[in-house]
Amino acid sequence: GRITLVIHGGAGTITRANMTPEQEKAYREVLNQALQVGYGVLQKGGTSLDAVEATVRVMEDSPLFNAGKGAVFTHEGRNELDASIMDGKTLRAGSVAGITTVRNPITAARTVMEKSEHVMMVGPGAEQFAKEKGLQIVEPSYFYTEARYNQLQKAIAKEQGAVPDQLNTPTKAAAPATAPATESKKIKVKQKAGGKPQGYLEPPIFTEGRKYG
Amino acid sequence: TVGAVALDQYGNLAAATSTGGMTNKRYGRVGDAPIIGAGTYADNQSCAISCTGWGEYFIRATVARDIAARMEYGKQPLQQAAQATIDKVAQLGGDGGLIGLDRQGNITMPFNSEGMYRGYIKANGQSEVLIYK
Repeated sequence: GRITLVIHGGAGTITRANMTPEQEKAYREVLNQALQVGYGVLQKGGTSLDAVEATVRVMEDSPLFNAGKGAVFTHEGRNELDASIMDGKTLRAGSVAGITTVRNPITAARTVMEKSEHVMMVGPGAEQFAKEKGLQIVEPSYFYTEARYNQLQKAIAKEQGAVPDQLNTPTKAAAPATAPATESKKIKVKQKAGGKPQGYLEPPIFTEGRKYG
Repeated sequence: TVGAVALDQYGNLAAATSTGGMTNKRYGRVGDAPIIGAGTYADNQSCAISCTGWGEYFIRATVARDIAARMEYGKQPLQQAAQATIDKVAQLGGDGGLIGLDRQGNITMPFNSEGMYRGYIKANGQSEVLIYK
Protein backbone atom coordinates (compact mmCIF):
# COMPACT_ATOMS: atom_id res chain seq x y z
CA GLY A 1 0.00 0.00 0.00
CA ARG A 2 2.95 2.35 -0.12
CA ILE A 3 3.63 2.38 -3.81
CA THR A 4 5.05 5.74 -4.72
CA LEU A 5 6.57 7.33 -7.80
CA VAL A 6 8.50 10.59 -8.02
CA ILE A 7 9.80 12.23 -11.19
CA HIS A 8 11.86 15.18 -12.35
CA GLY A 9 11.93 16.78 -15.74
CA GLY A 10 15.09 18.82 -15.61
CA ALA A 11 16.53 21.89 -13.96
CA GLY A 12 17.65 25.26 -15.18
CA THR A 13 15.44 25.28 -18.22
CA ILE A 14 12.29 27.29 -18.68
CA THR A 15 10.67 28.63 -15.52
CA ARG A 16 7.03 29.42 -14.99
CA ALA A 17 7.89 33.08 -15.09
CA ASN A 18 8.91 32.94 -18.73
CA MET A 19 6.61 30.30 -20.17
CA THR A 20 3.26 30.83 -21.80
CA PRO A 21 0.14 29.12 -20.46
CA GLU A 22 0.27 26.82 -23.49
CA GLN A 23 3.85 25.84 -22.73
CA GLU A 24 3.07 25.18 -19.09
CA LYS A 25 0.08 23.07 -20.10
CA ALA A 26 2.23 21.02 -22.47
CA TYR A 27 4.86 20.36 -19.81
CA ARG A 28 2.27 19.44 -17.22
CA GLU A 29 0.58 17.06 -19.64
CA VAL A 30 3.72 15.08 -20.31
CA LEU A 31 4.75 15.06 -16.66
CA ASN A 32 1.29 13.82 -15.69
CA GLN A 33 1.37 11.24 -18.44
CA ALA A 34 4.73 9.98 -17.17
CA LEU A 35 3.35 9.73 -13.65
CA GLN A 36 0.25 7.85 -14.78
CA VAL A 37 2.24 5.38 -16.87
CA GLY A 38 4.55 4.56 -13.97
CA TYR A 39 1.69 4.44 -11.50
CA GLY A 40 -0.16 2.04 -13.77
CA VAL A 41 2.82 -0.31 -13.71
CA LEU A 42 3.03 -0.20 -9.92
CA GLN A 43 -0.71 -0.62 -9.45
CA LYS A 44 -0.71 -3.77 -11.55
CA GLY A 45 1.96 -5.29 -9.38
CA GLY A 46 4.90 -4.32 -11.56
CA THR A 47 8.29 -3.78 -10.02
CA SER A 48 9.84 -0.44 -9.22
CA LEU A 49 12.37 -1.14 -11.97
CA ASP A 50 9.58 -1.59 -14.51
CA ALA A 51 7.94 1.59 -13.27
CA VAL A 52 10.97 3.88 -13.48
CA GLU A 53 11.90 2.57 -16.92
CA ALA A 54 8.39 3.07 -18.29
CA THR A 55 8.16 6.53 -16.73
CA VAL A 56 11.47 7.74 -18.10
CA ARG A 57 10.64 6.40 -21.55
CA VAL A 58 7.62 8.73 -21.71
CA MET A 59 9.84 11.73 -21.07
CA GLU A 60 12.53 10.46 -23.44
CA ASP A 61 9.95 10.26 -26.22
CA SER A 62 8.84 13.85 -25.64
CA PRO A 63 10.70 16.69 -27.40
CA LEU A 64 10.14 18.91 -24.35
CA PHE A 65 12.80 17.39 -22.15
CA ASN A 66 16.56 17.11 -22.46
CA ALA A 67 16.63 13.35 -22.86
CA GLY A 68 15.96 11.09 -25.81
CA LYS A 69 13.97 12.94 -28.48
CA GLY A 70 14.51 16.38 -26.95
CA ALA A 71 18.22 16.03 -26.27
CA VAL A 72 20.50 19.02 -26.69
CA PHE A 73 23.33 19.20 -29.22
CA THR A 74 27.02 18.85 -28.61
CA HIS A 75 29.48 21.32 -30.11
CA GLU A 76 29.86 18.95 -33.04
CA GLY A 77 26.12 19.00 -33.72
CA ARG A 78 25.38 15.55 -32.33
CA ASN A 79 22.86 14.37 -29.78
CA GLU A 80 24.78 12.25 -27.28
CA LEU A 81 22.66 10.46 -24.73
CA ASP A 82 23.44 9.14 -21.26
CA ALA A 83 21.29 7.08 -18.90
CA SER A 84 21.50 4.92 -15.82
CA ILE A 85 19.31 2.70 -13.69
CA MET A 86 19.73 0.98 -10.35
CA ASP A 87 17.86 -1.74 -8.50
CA GLY A 88 17.63 -1.09 -4.77
CA LYS A 89 16.90 -4.70 -3.95
CA THR A 90 20.03 -6.21 -5.46
CA LEU A 91 22.27 -3.16 -5.91
CA ARG A 92 22.62 -4.07 -9.55
CA ALA A 93 23.18 -1.09 -11.82
CA GLY A 94 23.53 -0.32 -15.51
CA SER A 95 24.41 2.74 -17.52
CA VAL A 96 25.25 3.99 -21.00
CA ALA A 97 27.02 7.15 -22.09
CA GLY A 98 27.57 8.96 -25.36
CA ILE A 99 25.15 6.91 -27.42
CA THR A 100 23.51 8.36 -30.53
CA THR A 101 21.29 5.70 -32.08
CA VAL A 102 19.30 4.00 -29.32
CA ARG A 103 15.81 5.43 -29.14
CA ASN A 104 15.39 4.90 -25.39
CA PRO A 105 18.70 5.13 -23.54
CA ILE A 106 17.10 4.14 -20.23
CA THR A 107 16.21 0.77 -21.73
CA ALA A 108 19.78 0.43 -22.93
CA ALA A 109 20.98 1.09 -19.39
CA ARG A 110 18.65 -1.56 -18.03
CA THR A 111 19.82 -4.00 -20.68
CA VAL A 112 23.43 -3.43 -19.64
CA MET A 113 22.40 -4.15 -16.06
CA GLU A 114 20.42 -7.28 -16.78
CA LYS A 115 22.09 -8.79 -19.83
CA SER A 116 25.76 -8.10 -19.31
CA GLU A 117 28.26 -8.54 -16.54
CA HIS A 118 29.15 -4.86 -16.72
CA VAL A 119 27.83 -1.64 -15.22
CA MET A 120 28.67 0.94 -17.87
CA MET A 121 29.07 0.92 -21.64
CA VAL A 122 29.90 3.90 -23.83
CA GLY A 123 29.69 5.01 -27.44
CA PRO A 124 29.61 2.65 -30.42
CA GLY A 125 30.21 -0.38 -28.24
CA ALA A 126 27.13 0.36 -26.19
CA GLU A 127 25.14 0.90 -29.37
CA GLN A 128 26.35 -2.41 -30.80
CA PHE A 129 25.37 -4.16 -27.58
CA ALA A 130 21.91 -2.56 -27.65
CA LYS A 131 21.44 -3.60 -31.26
CA GLU A 132 22.47 -7.18 -30.53
CA LYS A 133 19.96 -7.28 -27.67
CA GLY A 134 17.14 -6.17 -29.94
CA LEU A 135 16.61 -2.62 -28.73
CA GLN A 136 15.05 -0.07 -31.07
CA ILE A 137 17.76 1.62 -33.10
CA VAL A 138 17.10 4.93 -34.87
CA GLU A 139 19.00 7.26 -37.14
CA PRO A 140 20.83 9.98 -35.15
CA SER A 141 18.58 12.50 -36.89
CA TYR A 142 15.62 11.11 -34.95
CA PHE A 143 16.82 13.17 -32.00
CA TYR A 144 16.95 16.41 -34.00
CA THR A 145 14.65 19.20 -32.86
CA GLU A 146 14.76 22.70 -34.21
CA ALA A 147 14.57 24.32 -30.78
CA ARG A 148 17.63 22.44 -29.53
CA TYR A 149 19.50 23.17 -32.75
CA ASN A 150 18.80 26.87 -32.32
CA GLN A 151 20.09 26.67 -28.76
CA LEU A 152 23.37 25.32 -30.04
CA GLN A 153 23.68 28.17 -32.50
CA LYS A 154 23.02 30.65 -29.70
CA ALA A 155 25.56 29.01 -27.44
CA ILE A 156 28.22 29.11 -30.13
CA ALA A 157 27.38 32.71 -30.93
CA LYS A 158 27.77 33.56 -27.25
CA GLU A 159 31.09 31.75 -27.19
CA GLN A 160 32.23 33.90 -30.09
CA GLY A 161 31.09 37.03 -28.33
CA ALA A 162 27.97 37.68 -30.35
CA VAL A 163 24.85 36.77 -28.46
CA PRO A 164 21.85 37.21 -30.76
CA ASP A 165 19.64 38.41 -27.93
CA GLN A 166 22.12 41.10 -27.00
CA LEU A 167 22.58 42.32 -30.54
CA ASN A 168 19.21 43.97 -30.21
CA THR A 169 20.09 45.69 -26.96
CA PRO A 170 21.24 49.32 -26.81
CA THR A 171 24.86 49.69 -25.85
CA LYS A 172 26.74 52.56 -24.29
CA ALA A 173 30.00 51.92 -26.06
CA ALA A 174 30.79 53.37 -29.46
CA ALA A 175 30.68 51.06 -32.42
CA PRO A 176 33.84 48.95 -32.68
CA ALA A 177 36.37 49.77 -35.34
CA THR A 178 36.05 46.32 -36.80
CA ALA A 179 32.84 44.65 -37.78
CA PRO A 180 31.30 42.62 -34.96
CA ALA A 181 31.05 38.91 -35.34
CA THR A 182 27.41 38.68 -36.17
CA GLU A 183 27.48 35.28 -37.74
CA SER A 184 27.88 32.27 -35.58
CA LYS A 185 29.63 29.17 -36.68
CA LYS A 186 27.07 26.92 -38.31
CA ILE A 187 26.95 23.36 -37.19
CA LYS A 188 25.68 20.93 -39.76
CA VAL A 189 23.26 18.25 -38.80
CA LYS A 190 22.98 15.27 -41.08
CA GLN A 191 19.62 15.18 -42.74
CA LYS A 192 17.97 12.94 -45.24
CA ALA A 193 18.07 14.32 -48.77
CA GLY A 194 15.09 16.43 -49.65
CA GLY A 195 14.14 17.92 -46.35
CA LYS A 196 13.78 17.29 -42.70
CA PRO A 197 15.62 14.53 -40.87
CA GLN A 198 14.08 11.12 -40.60
CA GLY A 199 11.74 10.93 -37.68
CA TYR A 200 11.35 14.70 -37.63
CA LEU A 201 8.21 15.91 -35.93
CA GLU A 202 6.87 19.40 -35.70
CA PRO A 203 9.45 21.66 -34.06
CA PRO A 204 8.69 22.40 -30.43
CA ILE A 205 7.68 25.95 -29.69
CA PHE A 206 9.88 25.96 -26.64
CA THR A 207 13.26 27.56 -26.24
CA GLU A 208 15.83 26.99 -23.59
CA GLY A 209 16.60 29.40 -20.81
CA ARG A 210 19.94 30.94 -20.05
CA LYS A 211 21.59 27.73 -18.99
CA TYR A 212 21.39 26.02 -22.36
CA GLY A 213 20.57 22.67 -20.88
CA THR B 1 17.70 15.58 -17.57
CA VAL B 2 14.75 13.45 -16.58
CA GLY B 3 14.48 10.84 -13.89
CA ALA B 4 12.24 8.71 -11.75
CA VAL B 5 12.37 6.88 -8.44
CA ALA B 6 9.81 4.33 -7.36
CA LEU B 7 8.73 2.09 -4.50
CA ASP B 8 6.76 -1.01 -5.43
CA GLN B 9 4.36 -3.15 -3.44
CA TYR B 10 7.18 -5.55 -2.57
CA GLY B 11 9.06 -2.77 -0.79
CA ASN B 12 11.75 -2.46 -3.44
CA LEU B 13 13.22 0.84 -4.57
CA ALA B 14 14.60 1.73 -8.00
CA ALA B 15 16.06 4.83 -9.63
CA ALA B 16 16.51 5.87 -13.25
CA THR B 17 18.00 8.93 -14.94
CA SER B 18 18.33 9.92 -18.61
CA THR B 19 19.86 12.98 -20.24
CA GLY B 20 21.08 14.65 -23.37
CA GLY B 21 23.86 16.33 -21.43
CA MET B 22 24.79 19.94 -21.90
CA THR B 23 24.36 22.14 -24.95
CA ASN B 24 27.61 22.78 -26.84
CA LYS B 25 29.57 20.27 -24.77
CA ARG B 26 32.83 18.99 -26.21
CA TYR B 27 35.44 16.32 -25.85
CA GLY B 28 33.00 13.54 -25.00
CA ARG B 29 32.02 15.23 -21.75
CA VAL B 30 30.01 12.94 -19.50
CA GLY B 31 27.88 14.36 -16.70
CA ASP B 32 26.58 12.78 -13.56
CA ALA B 33 23.56 10.97 -15.00
CA PRO B 34 25.29 7.74 -15.99
CA ILE B 35 27.65 7.77 -13.02
CA ILE B 36 26.22 5.42 -10.43
CA GLY B 37 26.47 7.07 -7.02
CA ALA B 38 26.62 10.59 -8.44
CA GLY B 39 23.40 11.14 -10.38
CA THR B 40 21.65 7.86 -9.66
CA TYR B 41 21.53 5.46 -6.76
CA ALA B 42 19.12 3.00 -5.15
CA ASP B 43 19.42 0.80 -2.09
CA ASN B 44 16.51 -0.71 -0.22
CA GLN B 45 18.34 -0.03 3.04
CA SER B 46 18.30 3.71 2.46
CA CYS B 47 16.73 5.41 -0.55
CA ALA B 48 16.43 5.87 -4.30
CA ILE B 49 17.83 9.07 -5.80
CA SER B 50 17.87 10.70 -9.26
CA CYS B 51 19.62 14.02 -9.85
CA THR B 52 19.54 16.85 -12.34
CA GLY B 53 21.78 19.87 -12.62
CA TRP B 54 25.40 20.79 -13.18
CA GLY B 55 26.84 17.31 -13.44
CA GLU B 56 30.43 18.00 -12.56
CA TYR B 57 29.45 19.21 -9.09
CA PHE B 58 27.19 16.24 -8.54
CA ILE B 59 30.07 13.95 -9.44
CA ARG B 60 32.46 15.70 -7.07
CA ALA B 61 29.93 15.55 -4.24
CA THR B 62 28.91 11.96 -5.10
CA VAL B 63 25.44 13.26 -4.41
CA ALA B 64 23.21 10.22 -4.72
CA ARG B 65 25.42 7.94 -2.66
CA ASP B 66 26.14 10.71 -0.16
CA ILE B 67 22.45 10.93 0.69
CA ALA B 68 22.21 7.17 1.09
CA ALA B 69 25.31 7.14 3.29
CA ARG B 70 23.93 9.87 5.54
CA MET B 71 20.84 7.73 6.04
CA GLU B 72 22.74 4.48 6.41
CA TYR B 73 25.55 5.59 8.73
CA GLY B 74 24.17 8.78 10.24
CA LYS B 75 20.60 7.57 10.60
CA GLN B 76 19.39 10.84 9.11
CA PRO B 77 15.88 10.97 7.68
CA LEU B 78 15.64 11.25 3.89
CA GLN B 79 14.65 14.88 3.74
CA GLN B 80 17.42 16.03 6.06
CA ALA B 81 20.04 13.95 4.27
CA ALA B 82 18.97 15.21 0.83
CA GLN B 83 18.92 18.85 1.89
CA ALA B 84 22.36 18.58 3.48
CA THR B 85 23.81 17.09 0.32
CA ILE B 86 22.20 19.58 -2.08
CA ASP B 87 23.54 22.32 0.19
CA LYS B 88 26.98 20.81 -0.21
CA VAL B 89 26.60 21.04 -3.98
CA ALA B 90 25.72 24.72 -3.64
CA GLN B 91 28.76 25.32 -1.45
CA LEU B 92 30.94 23.82 -4.17
CA GLY B 93 29.38 26.22 -6.66
CA GLY B 94 27.00 23.88 -8.44
CA ASP B 95 23.27 24.01 -8.88
CA GLY B 96 20.44 21.66 -9.67
CA GLY B 97 18.15 19.40 -7.76
CA LEU B 98 17.16 15.85 -7.02
CA ILE B 99 14.29 13.58 -6.17
CA GLY B 100 14.44 11.00 -3.41
CA LEU B 101 12.28 8.26 -2.00
CA ASP B 102 12.75 5.94 0.96
CA ARG B 103 11.29 2.56 1.81
CA GLN B 104 8.56 4.11 3.95
CA GLY B 105 7.31 6.08 0.97
CA ASN B 106 8.69 9.42 2.16
CA ILE B 107 9.62 11.72 -0.70
CA THR B 108 11.90 14.72 -1.06
CA MET B 109 12.54 17.07 -3.97
CA PRO B 110 15.11 19.70 -2.94
CA PHE B 111 16.67 22.01 -5.52
CA ASN B 112 18.67 25.20 -5.64
CA SER B 113 18.10 26.30 -9.23
CA GLU B 114 15.28 27.61 -11.34
CA GLY B 115 13.07 25.61 -13.61
CA MET B 116 13.03 22.33 -11.74
CA TYR B 117 10.03 20.30 -12.86
CA ARG B 118 8.92 17.70 -10.36
CA GLY B 119 5.99 15.46 -9.69
CA TYR B 120 4.84 12.59 -7.55
CA ILE B 121 2.00 10.13 -7.25
CA LYS B 122 1.12 8.15 -4.16
CA ALA B 123 -0.61 4.85 -3.57
CA ASN B 124 -4.08 6.41 -3.42
CA GLY B 125 -3.55 8.07 -6.78
CA GLN B 126 -2.99 11.52 -5.31
CA SER B 127 -0.58 13.29 -7.61
CA GLU B 128 0.97 16.68 -8.06
CA VAL B 129 3.16 18.33 -10.68
CA LEU B 130 5.29 21.28 -9.64
CA ILE B 131 7.11 23.79 -11.80
CA TYR B 132 9.27 26.38 -10.12
CA LYS B 133 8.76 29.33 -10.19
